[in-house]
Amino acid sequence: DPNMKAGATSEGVLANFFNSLLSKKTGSP
Amino acid sequence: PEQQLAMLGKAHEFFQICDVESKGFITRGDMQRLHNELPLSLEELEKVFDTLDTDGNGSLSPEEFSTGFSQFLAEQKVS
Repeated sequence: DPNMKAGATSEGVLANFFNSLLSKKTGSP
Repeated sequence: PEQQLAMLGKAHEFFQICDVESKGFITRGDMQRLHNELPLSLEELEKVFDTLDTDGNGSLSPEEFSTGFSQFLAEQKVS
């Protein structure tokens, strides 16, 4: 089911987005 | 309460990353500019914008943004 892959749902894509922001912040002191 | 404040602080920080011109709101164009900074496709950023833009007015207010962020945190805790 292609809809089951990570990032396909709006929740998944939102989680991706905020996780990226979180790692971006922690990545640069 | 303390966690709530920390969450709002983070949401504010992230809002400013998106709102590079300090307009006080985020447009679809601002979101797409993040394509250079975040490992997300333009399509995914569109989806993020649409998900956060709950009133569908084409711009994200700080409130919409922090609401989306707190939803994300709530889901993180559940899973």
